Amino acid sequence: QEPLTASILASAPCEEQKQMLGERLFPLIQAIHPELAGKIISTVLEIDNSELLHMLQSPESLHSKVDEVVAVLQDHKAKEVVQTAG
Amino acid sequence: SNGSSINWPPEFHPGVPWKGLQNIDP
Repeated sequence: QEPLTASILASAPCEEQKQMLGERLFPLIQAIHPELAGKIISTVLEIDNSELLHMLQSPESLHSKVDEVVAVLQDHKAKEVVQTAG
Repeated sequence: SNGSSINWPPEFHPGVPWKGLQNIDP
């Protein structure tokens, strides 16, 4: 599979660009966090496409962002549990 | 629905069109 570049991405319709990035990010993130991959990707897709492209090319950047998002998701879940418990 | 947003955010699945978080209420 050829690398996803900014020019390839730019040639796609706006609504498909996030989809393309998500498809490429999925196996990478699934390898790090299999259980949370879907939620992590839905969260990181809110980031600028240029940064997402950088994450595809830089494992360090990808791991850093994944750690950040996992912390946010776990914090969100913890708050929901507290609210649900009253 | 049980009225809880504990399952938010929605999950991205390969092959399923992604419409973004803004289009989905928590």
